[in-house]
Amino acid sequence: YPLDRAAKDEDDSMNLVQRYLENYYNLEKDVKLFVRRKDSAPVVKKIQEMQRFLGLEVTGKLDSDTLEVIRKPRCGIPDVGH
Amino acid sequence: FSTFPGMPKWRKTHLTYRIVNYTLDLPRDAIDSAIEKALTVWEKVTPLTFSRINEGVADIMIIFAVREHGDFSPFDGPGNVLAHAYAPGSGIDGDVHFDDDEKWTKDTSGINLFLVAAHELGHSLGLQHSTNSEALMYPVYNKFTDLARFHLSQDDVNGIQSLYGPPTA
Repeated sequence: YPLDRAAKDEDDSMNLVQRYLENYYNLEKDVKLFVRRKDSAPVVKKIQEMQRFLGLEVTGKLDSDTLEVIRKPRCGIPDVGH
Repeated sequence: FSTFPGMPKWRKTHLTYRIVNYTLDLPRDAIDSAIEKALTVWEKVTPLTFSRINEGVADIMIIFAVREHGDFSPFDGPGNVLAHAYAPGSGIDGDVHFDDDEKWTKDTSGINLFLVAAHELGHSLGLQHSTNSEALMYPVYNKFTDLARFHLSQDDVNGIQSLYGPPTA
């Protein structure tokens, strides 16, 4: 049971990150963040872009600091204009 | 700081605003006061002035809404997105929308209406998000802001004055 719970929490976090990158950093909706891909470069690039904008350490990884900022309330205007 | 693509800005210095509806989270006078205070933040550092109208179409129409609310940019329920606003222009442009699924408060026990209004009105006047985490135009809500000592950062001032210049003497 705890293992299932942890897996669900992780899924929820991943969905949140996916939506965050789509909404604010123009991650293409057909790029699935959490399917193992041969080429993870577009996703890593978007995570780096987000970390750079938010003044976080630019690692390209979803570390705890990055996830913490993603969970904070924010304005709905995208950071990257169309 | 940054501005919207094409640097849209108001071509007049006197703007009207209208509070079209109210959240039930706060008394009406508290909402009126938060919006007025948020406008004053920008009024102090620009030649812009604002006056309120209660009927008709204002330059800046302010609404509280939930989920889909007619602009194809639905709110997302409690948390995450708090509000959004449109760059200067006619029609929906310049307008401010607050997500009424948030708990709006006068203090920081919930989401402080003044802080979010001041940020959104920055968009209404032409500022995009800043990458400076000290700036009002940084896109992440900071519940630790000292409301009693609130002031715009130099980054916000530089941004808005790049569009409108300093206040007239």
